[in-house]
Amino acid sequence: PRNTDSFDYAKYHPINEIYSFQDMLVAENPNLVSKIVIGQSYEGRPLNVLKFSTGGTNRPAIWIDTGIHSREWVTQASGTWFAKKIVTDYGRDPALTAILNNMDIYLEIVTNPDGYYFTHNSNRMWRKTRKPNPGSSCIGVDPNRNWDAGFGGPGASNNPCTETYHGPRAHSEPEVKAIVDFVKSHGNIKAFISIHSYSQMLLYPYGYTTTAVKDQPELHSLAKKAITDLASLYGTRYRYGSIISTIYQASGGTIDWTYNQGIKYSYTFELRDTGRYGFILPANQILPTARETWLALMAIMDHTFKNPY
Amino acid sequence: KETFEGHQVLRIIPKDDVQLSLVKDLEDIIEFELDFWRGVTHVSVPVDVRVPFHSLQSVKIYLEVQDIEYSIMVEDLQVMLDEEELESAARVAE
Repeated sequence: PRNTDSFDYAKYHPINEIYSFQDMLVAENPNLVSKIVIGQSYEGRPLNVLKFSTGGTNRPAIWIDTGIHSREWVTQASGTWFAKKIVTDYGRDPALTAILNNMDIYLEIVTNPDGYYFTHNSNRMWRKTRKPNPGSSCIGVDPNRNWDAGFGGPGASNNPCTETYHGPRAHSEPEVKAIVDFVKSHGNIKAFISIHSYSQMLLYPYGYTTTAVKDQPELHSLAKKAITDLASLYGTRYRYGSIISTIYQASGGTIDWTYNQGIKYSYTFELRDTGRYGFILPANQILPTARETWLALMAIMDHTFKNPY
Repeated sequence: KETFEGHQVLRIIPKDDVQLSLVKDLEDIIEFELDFWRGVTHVSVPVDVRVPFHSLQSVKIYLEVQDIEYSIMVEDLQVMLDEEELESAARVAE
């Protein structure tokens, strides 16, 4: 495609096409979008983060990532659509314009690039990173069990051959460490949203303990508002709640760590579907999934903007 | 390129805590090479698991012997993946 208007958002793209989309979007919107490389994956791919900013320095910010589990293709595809939606709606949608006039948005679309490349070329079912595990013939770590939040506890595996292997130590994976370092150096992120599929759920911390987070009432009611807005488009039904009460115990999880860093509005999405297709969601569901999810994201971002802390 | 001919995705519905723990035990049988798409959570909440062809019979016997209800969510994973590739190629052609 020659520009991001003619990019086909209704299909799954290999990593090189997503990278070139990101460069096109930056080139087309130099006053709104920039690309930050927060690090490199194990195999040396850039960890690209799109920054949407209308100025200021170190403004309060919102972080969104997709594709940390590489086989969850509808998330990277939705992230690509979100990027275009932000530049299209800025200046048109009053709510988004107000957010961007006061906050920055960071969007990492391909959070696990080695895994994503591997799903396109070798194993469509690949979920983890691609870093070898010393002493084992099995490769990769579950990047959503590798964070320093209940790390190594129940709800992750210490066997490198399993899908939920937590890794040799917290933040051992460069893809995870890069986000950790970015969040710590930025220091002013107010919402952190990590997007997975499938199951149709909106989850907040904790996953590693049954202890309720101190902001549980607010996070719960905001989640309810978000999934209500999501359902308003096509009637897609989501469940919501804390990770441990809604699905299962999961230790070393992303948003448990971000919440413990003081980022109150920490959420994980599990997008479509509930299991008819699972990870092999047909491409004709990308756009409806992205559109309905955007309504929930806007609810969370709007609440974050209007409730500074 | 890894292919998945004959792999099935089973949807298991544990009826009670005993069955929940029996399904959880499946996670530890490494030789089955199971890939839990949706992990074990609570009673009556679906567990989705991709079962390689070589383990299918053993896993189904395990479930049926314990009277654990399951259904086949994906008959043949490779068929679905082929369709995904075809669809993608068709869009590129378009």
